[in-house]
Amino acid sequence: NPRELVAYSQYPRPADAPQWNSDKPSLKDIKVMGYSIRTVDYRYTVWVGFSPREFLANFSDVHAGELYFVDSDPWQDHNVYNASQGRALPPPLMP
Amino acid sequence: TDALNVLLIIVDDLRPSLGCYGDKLVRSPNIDQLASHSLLFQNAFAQQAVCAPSRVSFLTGRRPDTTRLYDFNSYWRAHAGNFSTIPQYFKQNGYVTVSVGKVFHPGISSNHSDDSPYSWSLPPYHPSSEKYENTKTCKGPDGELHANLLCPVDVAEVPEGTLPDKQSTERAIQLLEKLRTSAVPFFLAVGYHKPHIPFRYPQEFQKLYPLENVTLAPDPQVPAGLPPVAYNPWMDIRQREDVQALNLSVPYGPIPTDFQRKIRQSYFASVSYVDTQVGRLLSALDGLELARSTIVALTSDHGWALGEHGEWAKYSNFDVATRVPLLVYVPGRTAPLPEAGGRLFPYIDPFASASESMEPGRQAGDLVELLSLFPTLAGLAGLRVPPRCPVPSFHVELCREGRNLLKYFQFGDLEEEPHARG
Repeated sequence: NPRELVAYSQYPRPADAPQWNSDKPSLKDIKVMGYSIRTVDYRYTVWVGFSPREFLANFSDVHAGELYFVDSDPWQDHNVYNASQGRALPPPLMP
Repeated sequence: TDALNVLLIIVDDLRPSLGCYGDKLVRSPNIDQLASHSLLFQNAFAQQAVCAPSRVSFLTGRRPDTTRLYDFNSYWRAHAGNFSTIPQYFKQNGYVTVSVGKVFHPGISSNHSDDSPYSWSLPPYHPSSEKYENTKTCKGPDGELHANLLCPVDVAEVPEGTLPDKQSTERAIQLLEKLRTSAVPFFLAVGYHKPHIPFRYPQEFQKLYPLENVTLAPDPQVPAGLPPVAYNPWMDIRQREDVQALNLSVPYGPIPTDFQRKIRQSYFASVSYVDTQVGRLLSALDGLELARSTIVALTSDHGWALGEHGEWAKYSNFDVATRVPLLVYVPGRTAPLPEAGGRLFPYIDPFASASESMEPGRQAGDLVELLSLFPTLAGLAGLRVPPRCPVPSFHVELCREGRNLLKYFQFGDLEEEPHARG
């Protein structure tokens, strides 16, 4: 089912706020990793704590989230992640 | 049937701002022509929107969490695992593999060798004029030379009187002429540098995009609900002299709207310039009668934000930074074999009157990942598709984390073509 097809992307950050090396942090400076799940319907991203020594992402340490629905918000300008919290997320969303 | 050759074209930082992806402004007739004979994936995404991590990921078929390359400072064979690459796999299967231009990201991430000798049969070629890319060769309004972001040039005046991508095209054509008579099939990867910054392109291409026709991004403001961690502060373009002179505030800018339109104008002009290079390369492939025996794949390592969400460049998880063009031409499968002497890819001049709209080729709307390039090219060339990776797979040299997309290439109407049966 095309709706179940998923494309994953990720991006590292050195801090929660933008800073001089936010675009290209060196491995040792990575503190947060943004993991995105994309389907034809939405893009869901969680920015979680990341340890560059263990190469481990901590999905219970969520720094921020993004959720955009393709049909109603094709340019991804209206993040509804916070509004979606507290409601059960569809299974494919669970990392 | 003889094994199919493979021509892999990687265009640095190219977002799907192309006619074949529905862009009404951009002139990309040669890539559009390729698309008309190809399968076009409308929703293909990179696994990380920055050069080296994305390239190592799709060339090894492993996710960044497996290559453990999120920056530019490690070589996967030493740092994560001895993962085979697409060219290496073809080389091990009897192909002559050759690299021209920017295929692997240069430097540590490819062992300062473009991963030679593992991946390549011959020493990789890098255009000599690349060393001037970031030097002061851009004529400013003051008539002086600067290291600018916006850098339309008179090619006759730049050092060596040429540009890297022109040299890469010339070299690739020479190699095709040599490889044409080779007894074994070839895997030729050509990496174009543009439209990566600086936007240094032949100044005549600017005429294709008069500023009055260039709009701002549809959503140029930083969205209210965007978490600060998600925002990319586009620090790289700020280092260019013409952007520095704007004295922009960090991290959110904004860039003055007239300069935003100039950036977009130069990005599109760079795309049209690269389109002409792709056109010359494909026309040579055709002229050497290799179009009937060569798979052509064209893609990019990630997209590029052109002001959307108040962002520029890549470095984020937004679709504009991760979505890439992905076109695959398979002779006799995505298009009928060209008649003897027939032309599939005649060069099209983007300056000629707006070329009649190209007949679209086959399209697939399903989401796909750049990771799938490895298994799919292997399968289309008739090689054994590497097995799925176990988790974790650091200890496994040959496996794939991406889906094999071969099922999208099963078209009933062309099945009788010999290569299709292959």
